[in-house]
Amino acid sequence: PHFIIRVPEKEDALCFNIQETPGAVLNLISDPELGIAVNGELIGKKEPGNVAPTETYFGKIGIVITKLDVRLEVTAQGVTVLSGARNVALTWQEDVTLTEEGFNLQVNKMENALLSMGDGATFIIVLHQFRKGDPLHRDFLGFYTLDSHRFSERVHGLLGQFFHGVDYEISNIHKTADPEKPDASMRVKDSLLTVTRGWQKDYSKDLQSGSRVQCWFVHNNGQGLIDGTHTDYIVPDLF
Amino acid sequence: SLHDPSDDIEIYSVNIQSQITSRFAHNVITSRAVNRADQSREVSFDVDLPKTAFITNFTMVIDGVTYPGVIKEKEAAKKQYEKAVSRGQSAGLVRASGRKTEKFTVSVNVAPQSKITFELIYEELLKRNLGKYEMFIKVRPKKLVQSFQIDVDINEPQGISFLDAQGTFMTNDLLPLVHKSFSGEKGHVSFKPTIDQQRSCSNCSTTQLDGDFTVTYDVNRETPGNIQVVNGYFVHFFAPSKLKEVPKNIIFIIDRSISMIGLKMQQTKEALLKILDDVKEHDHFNFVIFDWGVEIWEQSLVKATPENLNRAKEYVRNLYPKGWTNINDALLSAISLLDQAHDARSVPKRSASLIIFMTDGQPSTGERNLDKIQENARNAIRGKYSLYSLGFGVGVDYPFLEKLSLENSGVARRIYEESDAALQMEGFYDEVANPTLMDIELQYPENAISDVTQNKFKHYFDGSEIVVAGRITDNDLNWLTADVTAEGEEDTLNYTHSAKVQEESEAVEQQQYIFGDFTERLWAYLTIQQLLEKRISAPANEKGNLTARALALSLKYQFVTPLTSMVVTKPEEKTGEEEAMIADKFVEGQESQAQSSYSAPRVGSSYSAPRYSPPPTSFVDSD
Repeated sequence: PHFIIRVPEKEDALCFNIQETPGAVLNLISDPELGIAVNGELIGKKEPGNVAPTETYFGKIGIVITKLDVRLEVTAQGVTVLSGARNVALTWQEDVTLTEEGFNLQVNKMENALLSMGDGATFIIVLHQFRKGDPLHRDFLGFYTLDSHRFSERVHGLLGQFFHGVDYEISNIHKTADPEKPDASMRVKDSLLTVTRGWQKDYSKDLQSGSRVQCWFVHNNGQGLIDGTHTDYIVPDLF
Repeated sequence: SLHDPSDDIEIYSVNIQSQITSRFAHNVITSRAVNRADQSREVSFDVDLPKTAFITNFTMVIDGVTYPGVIKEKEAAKKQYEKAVSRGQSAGLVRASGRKTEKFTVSVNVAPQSKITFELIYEELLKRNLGKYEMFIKVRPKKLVQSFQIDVDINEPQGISFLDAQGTFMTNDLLPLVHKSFSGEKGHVSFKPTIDQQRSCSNCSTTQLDGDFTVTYDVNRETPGNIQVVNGYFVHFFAPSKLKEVPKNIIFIIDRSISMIGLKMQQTKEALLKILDDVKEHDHFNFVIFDWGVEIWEQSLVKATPENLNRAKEYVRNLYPKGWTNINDALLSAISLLDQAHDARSVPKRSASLIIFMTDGQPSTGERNLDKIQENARNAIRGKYSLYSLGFGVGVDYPFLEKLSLENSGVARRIYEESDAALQMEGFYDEVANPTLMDIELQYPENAISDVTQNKFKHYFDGSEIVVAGRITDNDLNWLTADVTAEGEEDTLNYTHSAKVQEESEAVEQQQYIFGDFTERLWAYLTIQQLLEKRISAPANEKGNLTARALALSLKYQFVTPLTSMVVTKPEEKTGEEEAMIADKFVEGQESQAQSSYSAPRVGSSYSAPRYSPPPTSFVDSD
C-alpha cells in the first residue's frame, strides 16, 4: 500500500510504500489514551504461482474503540460492527447510517464508509472495486483520516506517528533519468535520506479517478522516516 | 398544462384569471380541449400552484355534464377514496413538485369528438417580502393553444406604487406581449400570445411557453398602517417604512457534523462569507459551531467592526466537517451567549437578538430526545430571542426544526441542496437582516371585535408586512380603531389607525364585482394558517381544539388544507362506474418523504456522496 502523509505547514506531502506478504497485519493507528486502534490486513494480486506478490493492498481494516467496546471489520464485502454482544453486518450494496452512542457510521453504497467518533476523529474507508472476474486484481480498501489532531500525544502507528506533524528539510534537489522525478536529500528524524519526487492518488474525493498528490517518496518501506522499521508495525491479528 | 401524447387532442383555450384584492389572490385556471380522434383519448390537466395556496374548487365538464370536486373532512374523503382504491383505481391528485409549488393533476378519458373543460380555483394571501408582493404562475401548456391568456387584475385600496411582470420564458418577441398598467387602486397585467407567437420556431409545432410568470407590485404607504373593513370583517396591514434599523445580535449556529462534508459545507461557507459582508457595524455576532461538541468562536458576542468581520471570515474559511450532531448543546450554548451579553450589557439595550440555526441532520449525540431538546430551548429562550432554523437537504427532520422555531418566535425554512443553496441562505438572511421594530402589538376595541388573528409579533423586518384580520361584532360600530405599540431603535412607538366602518364598506361595494367576501375569506385563510401553525407547537390537550377550529373553517370556506381533501369524481368509461380521486394539501413534513427516493434503511442524519472534502491529514491507499 501507498502511505501519504500530508504536511500542511510545508504545503507538501511525504509518501512511502510498505510491502509485506499477504496476510500480514499492519498497525496504522494506535492511541492508548483514546483507546483507538486501526489495523489493516494485506492482500496481494491474484498472481498464480507467485507466492509473494510484490504489490499488496489492504483487504481488511479492523478498528477497535475500546472505550465503547466497539470493533469494526471492513472488507470489500461489507462492514461488520461488533458492539458489545451486538453484531451488525452491513453490505456495500446500500446507503446506511448507523448511529450508536459514541460513534456514527455512514456507509455510502459502493463508495465509502465514514466513521466518526466521539472525540471528533473521522475515518473514511474507500472501496476500490474491479470488474467481476478480473484475472489479476482483487477489490481492496483505502483508509483516510480527518481531524487527526484530535488524537492524543501518545498516538502511534504507521499513520498515527505523523498525526502531530513531522519536521523535515529538503535540499540538494537534482535531476535524474526521469525529468519528472528528481531526487533530493531529506533530513528527517536524525537521518539523511535520498528521496524522489513523485505523486500518489487521493481517492477520498473522487473514487473514479482520484486526485494527484505530489510528494517526496521515501524508499525502502519508509525506512528512516518511520520510527523503527516497518516490521515493528506487524501485529498478530486484526483486533 | 394540458396535454396528451398524440396530436388528436386540440387545446383551444387556456385561460388564467387572477384577481388580487388587498393582497388576497383568487386564481381561476380554465382549460378547454376537444378530442378530434375517432376513439377515446386520455387527457391530463396539470397545474403547479404555490404551496401557500389553498385549492377551493375544481370542476370538469365533459360533454355538458359537470363533475364537481367536493371538499370534505380528510377522514370522510379517505373512506370514499379508499372504496375507489380497493377497486384498483385512481391515485392522489396533488403532490409536491418543487421548492415553492405543489402539483395538481387530473387525467380523464375523453370520448371521440367530445369536449372537456377543466377549471381549478385556488386562493392565497400574498406575502410582502423585501418591499414587494410576488405572485407567480407556472406556465407550461406543452402544446400550442388556440387561445392562451393570462389576466391579472389587482385592486389595492391603498393605491399601487409599482407593478411589474416577468416571465422566465420571455424572448424578445414575447416581451412586448406583456401588457402592464396601473393607476390609483387598479392594476392590470395581461399576456396573450397568438398560436404563432407561442411557437418555439416559425414552423415548429412545439411551444416556447414554459416557465414562471411572475407579477410583482407594492402599494402606497402614506401611513404606516391601513385598515380595510368589508362586510363585517376587517384586515389591518401594518408596514411602517423609513424607520431606523434596530441593531441585531446574531448567533449563527452551524452544523459541521460529517454529513455536511462536500458541497453542503462549501455552500454554507460561501453563504456565511456573503452574509458577513452584509452585517452592519452596529450589530453584534458570534458563531457556535457544533459537531460532537460545541466550539464557540469568541467568548462573547463581538461588534461587527471591519477587523472582527475579517477575523470571522478567516474562521469560516477554516471550518471543516467532522463528528456527529449535538444539537442540544449547540442551542443552549447560543442562548447562553445571548443571556450573558444582555446581562453584561455588552449589547445595546434596544437590540433584536436572533439565533440562526443551520443543520442538515438530526441529533446523533448528546441529548437525542427531540421533545427534550425543544423543551430545553423553549425554557432557556423564554420568549426573549427569535430562533430561525434552516434545514439543509432531504435527511433533515424538518417538522422538528419547524416546531423548534415556531415555539421561539421564529420560522423554519428548507434549504434545497442544489447549486444555489448559498443564495437561498443569503436570501433568508436578507429577510431578517433589517429589523426596525420589536415587540409589536396591535390592539383593537375588545368589545367590538372577535376572532382576531395573531396580533403580537416579536420583530418587524423592513420590507415585510404584518397582517391582522378579525370580525366586527358590534353592528353599531362606526369607526374601527387600532392602537399599535412597538419598540423602535430609540424609543417606544405608538401608532393609531382607524377606518370608518360604513363608509369603507360602501366604498368597497364598488369593487364587489370582484368578489365581495374577500376580506372574510382572507380572514379565514389567515386564521386557518395560524391555527395549523399553532397546532405544530401546541401541547396535546390544546391540539384537538385547534384542529377542530381549523377544520370547521376549512369546511365552511371550502379550502383544501392539511385537514380536508377534495374528492373529484370522474366517469369511468368501461364499467360505467364513477371513479373517485382525491386532492390533498401537501405539508412540509410529508414532502420530504414524498421526495425522498431512499429505499435503504437510514437511521440518523443523511449523507450524500462527497464531492468536495478538506485535505485529509494522512492516508493509505493503492491504485
